[in-house]
Amino acid sequence: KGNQKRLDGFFKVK
Amino acid sequence: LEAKFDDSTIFKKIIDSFKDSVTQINFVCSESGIEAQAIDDSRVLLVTVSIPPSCFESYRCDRPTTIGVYLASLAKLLKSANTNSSLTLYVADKPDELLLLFEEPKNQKSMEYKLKLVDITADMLEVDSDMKSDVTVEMSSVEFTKTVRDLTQLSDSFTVSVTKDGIVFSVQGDTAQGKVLLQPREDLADESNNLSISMSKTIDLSFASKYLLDIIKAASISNKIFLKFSDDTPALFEFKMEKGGGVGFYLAPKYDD
Repeated sequence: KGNQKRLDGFFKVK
Repeated sequence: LEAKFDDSTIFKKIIDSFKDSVTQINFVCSESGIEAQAIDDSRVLLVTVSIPPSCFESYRCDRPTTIGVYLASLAKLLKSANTNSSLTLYVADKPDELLLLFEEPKNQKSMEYKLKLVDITADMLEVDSDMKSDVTVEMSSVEFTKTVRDLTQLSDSFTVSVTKDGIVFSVQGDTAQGKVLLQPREDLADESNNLSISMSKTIDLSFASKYLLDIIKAASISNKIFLKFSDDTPALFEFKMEKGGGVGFYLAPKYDD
């Protein structure tokens, strides 16, 4: 199973 | 801030539950309790902490205050916690240190520690705690912990899939593979063994095993865990405390592009 995603791709920075 | 836990181990359990996942954290204290959020260095795992006033024997916060701490240091002080002692957290108006007062009236003993606060500049992510999900599972945290421990030995990737038949945790290693199927159940004798699934569609997600091993360190907070999954989005693993609040972990998935 491929790539580890990062949370930045899903959540905006406040 | 002046906040007293009647049992000092409550705070110890909260801190121990994520001290190995992140190195530092800003506790944001206000009238409505203590909230915190921290992301791990790899930016894959986000910890959220909520300790509402209902968790304390008494709670007072006159002015919103941010308390930045190194978790390794705080965890050292909390080794003094035990179920016979209360713990009061004090922070002065101009915060540069956190005072921890442990009291054991029965043993005529009190312990006082001071922890230097640190200025942490960390960006906060906007997470929606009411995040809609395709699947919600509520299950025993003991069962979850055992499953994670058993399966992650075999592979560094851990897959969760949920269908109407139940929840399947599986791993595919180089030399071995494993699969655990858990179906909904209702244990009238011990409600903490219940497993319930509510879903609007099936999911199949993979995560790095090492983060799951971090997450299960929070299982001492609650005998239940809430899992929320949607396709191609971070999963939420949440441990809720009896008196409100709790610790949650948002974990980004792994997938093929």
